[in-house]
Amino acid sequence: MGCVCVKPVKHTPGYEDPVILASETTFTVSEVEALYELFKKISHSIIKDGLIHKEEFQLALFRNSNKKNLFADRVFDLFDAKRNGVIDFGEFVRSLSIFHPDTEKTEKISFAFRLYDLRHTGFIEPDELKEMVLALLNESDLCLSDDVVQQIVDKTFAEADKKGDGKIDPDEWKEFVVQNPSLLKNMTLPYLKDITMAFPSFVMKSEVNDDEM
Amino acid sequence: LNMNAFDIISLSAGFDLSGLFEGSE
Repeated sequence: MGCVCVKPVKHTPGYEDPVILASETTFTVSEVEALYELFKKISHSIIKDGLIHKEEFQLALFRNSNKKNLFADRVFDLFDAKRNGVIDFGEFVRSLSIFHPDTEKTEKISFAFRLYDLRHTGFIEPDELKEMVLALLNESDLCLSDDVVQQIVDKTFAEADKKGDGKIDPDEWKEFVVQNPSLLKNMTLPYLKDITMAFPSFVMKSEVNDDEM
Repeated sequence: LNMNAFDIISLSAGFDLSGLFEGSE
């Protein structure tokens, strides 16, 4: 009697079951599987170890692996939840889920706060805010004098720092975002609404029917 | 300039994650 040898599917390090990831995120199982195709492409673009290194993240974002950008660094660091210098598949899916159009605003507000809390103090402070404005000016054609930048930072703090203690805490940030909803526009990626339709090349033969979930 | 500091920061290309998808199609 013969036997059937089935070659096991080889997954990248940090691979997690799409069913579990879908249950923990806004994505369906099919969407998680589509994201795995995207993840494999990015994670094999330079160092072919199945993990996304910062250079690969920069290459995907900017078509340039050497382009330094403070904000891309911050996004990478937040995606890298285990803080081991790379993004694995589970981290990739869980982080991108925050950018899904259907994800709760509170999650987006919290993620944005952590992005801006450069020094991980639990607050956004004036020197951090000024550093970020200067970093943006440095990467753009906008040219503003130091006095003008300081005025913008002071005015922003006057509006956001309701308690007047010189720093923006998570509650003040939430209130400020409610008054200025445009601040969350970067926190939503329409592409994620239905990644399997937007990127048909990523559609795989799924073993799990989303309707059965 | 009638923008708050966060509006200015949000203009950074580093926040535009659509690049992750566009380059992989």
